[in-house]
Amino acid sequence: EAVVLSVAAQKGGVGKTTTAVNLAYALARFHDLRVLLVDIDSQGHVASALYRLVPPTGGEGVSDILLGKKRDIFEVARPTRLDGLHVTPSDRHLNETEGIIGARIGKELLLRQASRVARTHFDAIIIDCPPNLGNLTLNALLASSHVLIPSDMSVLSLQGVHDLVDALETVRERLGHDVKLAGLLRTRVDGRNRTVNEAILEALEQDYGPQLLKTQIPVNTALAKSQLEGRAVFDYAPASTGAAAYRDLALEISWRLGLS
Amino acid sequence: EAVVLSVAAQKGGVGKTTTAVNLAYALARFHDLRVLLVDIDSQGHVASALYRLVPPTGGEGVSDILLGKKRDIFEVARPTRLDGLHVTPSDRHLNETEGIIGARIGKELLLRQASRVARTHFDAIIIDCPPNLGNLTLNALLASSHVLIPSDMSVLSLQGVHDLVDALETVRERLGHDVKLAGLLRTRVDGRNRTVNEAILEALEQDYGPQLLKTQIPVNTALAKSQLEGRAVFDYAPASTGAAAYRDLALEISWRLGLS
Ligand SMILES: Nc1ncnc2c1ncn2[C@@H]1O[C@H](COP(=O)(O)OP(=O)(O)OP(=O)(O)O)[C@@H](O)[C@H]1O
Ligand SMILES: Nc1ncnc2c1ncn2[C@@H]1O[C@H](COP(=O)(O)OP(=O)(O)OP(=O)(O)O)[C@@H](O)[C@H]1O
Ligand SMILES: [Mg+2]
Ligand SMILES: [Mg+2]
Repeated sequence: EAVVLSVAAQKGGVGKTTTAVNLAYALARFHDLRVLLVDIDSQGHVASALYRLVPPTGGEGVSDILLGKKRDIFEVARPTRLDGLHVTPSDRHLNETEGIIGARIGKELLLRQASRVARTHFDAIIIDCPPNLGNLTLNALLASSHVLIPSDMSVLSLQGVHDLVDALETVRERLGHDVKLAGLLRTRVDGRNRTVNEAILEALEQDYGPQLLKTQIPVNTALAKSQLEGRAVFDYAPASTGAAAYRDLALEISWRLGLS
Repeated sequence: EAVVLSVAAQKGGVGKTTTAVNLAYALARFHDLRVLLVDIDSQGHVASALYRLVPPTGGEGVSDILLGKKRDIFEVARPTRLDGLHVTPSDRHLNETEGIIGARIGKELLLRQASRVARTHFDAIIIDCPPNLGNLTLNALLASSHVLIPSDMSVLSLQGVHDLVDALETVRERLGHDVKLAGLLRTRVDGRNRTVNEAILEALEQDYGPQLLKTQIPVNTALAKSQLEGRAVFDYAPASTGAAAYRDLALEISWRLGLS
């Protein structure tokens, strides 16, 4: 059975997509794993960040799964130019779909039920989530065995981390689904901002000590540039600090989640 | 009648809250305007970014307005330590509230109807929006005379700008509400990333030429630090490039919108 890892954070712009894309790629390429990258954010940034790897989608996306037109995310998974990496893209109707499923009984379990087949075909499934704790993120949490929470070094992001960790507690207690916190990932760390970094690190260590991942992702323009080029950072700038950091992250995650 | 300005962008982390907070403050302090800052993002970051100015809220927030418990945003507007600036805060139930109002007839008009009184008491109302184009952002657009769209210099943010501009078109044509684009604001501009900046600037100029604001906001740690301190950047670091840029923005916006 696959490890299913949601990359989620309520705060916008903290590096969820950048992390989901580069982590999925690194696990497939450097750890020889069969990886499925699922995009449940209606912005659809997984397909744009990797546009040179993922053939243009024919319209089918996550909405077809949530609305029951397709039975499993495996049916909408597309191969990419990297062996071992498949992508299930988002689609433009996902905003409307979220509204439509809102009234359904068991609305938060749709993605879990629709990933049974995929879980037998892949070693790891990575889910890129939107910047909120709405129905789509809830679906991802209930379909996941683990959650990775990126946070930039800001006080605004920190508050969102607490809200999400509380939501995980609710998922465990009220919905009876044991989703583990794979860890908290510090992102966009700018070495020049010592005072802010120290203040935020202290708060993160105090609240999440052992769950704070050792790997941190520095501010590195190669990450943003690689998205402009539609490639993973490893292809665009293999020697960059961003590529090194996401390679380290893949190693740490594969070790923590028992993948290899 | 007040000018009502939504600060909106589908992309997360592009500086919506940083812009709404510092623009509202600058209009009140440097242009002697009566300003109301409304937070319709359930993250509630307006209150955290200005925590030294805004007394802790007694629980009443935007949800009470959308659910009809309070008739006007004026009833929930709180004075701050800056003369001329009031804040209508968000609240923790706003996520649920968005789901509840989803099924109501005329759900997108609730905020507009609930701001009639406030519009007669203020010169400018600034609304901080969440990172999506859901019911809450739609309410803000329909309550607004203008929209300001922040965008960082990234390809992912650019796509979201097109979606929002399309949504404004739909609001005008289908819902018959004439909301004007006040302008596009370049944020988090890092002078070191010349190639990415040029590529994004070219795309923005091509698509939005005259609507691209002259003012741009540089990357400046004083902006993030001022939030850690709970103050507007003008109080925390009046000589910083961030403070200068937001002062320029207030000047450009007050001129473009005929405020003063
Ligand atoms: N370590 C980094 N160094 C430099 N730029 C980065 C880094 N991580 C992310 N970025 C850039 O910051 C922006 C935000 O990152 P990203 O879009 O991955 O965040 P997100 O959390 O997925 O945003 P959203 O909330 O909109 O989904 C992007 O333009 C990305 O290129
Ligand atoms: N010009 C800037 N220079 C440096 N840091 C900035 C700048 N503008 C914003 N920031 C920081 O970047 C982060 C994102 O900004 P902000 O929270 O205002 O964006 P947002 O669009 O409101 O995010 P969300 O989508 O989560 O609502 C914050 O931590 C903020 O302090
Ligand atoms: Mg994203
Ligand atoms: Mg915000």
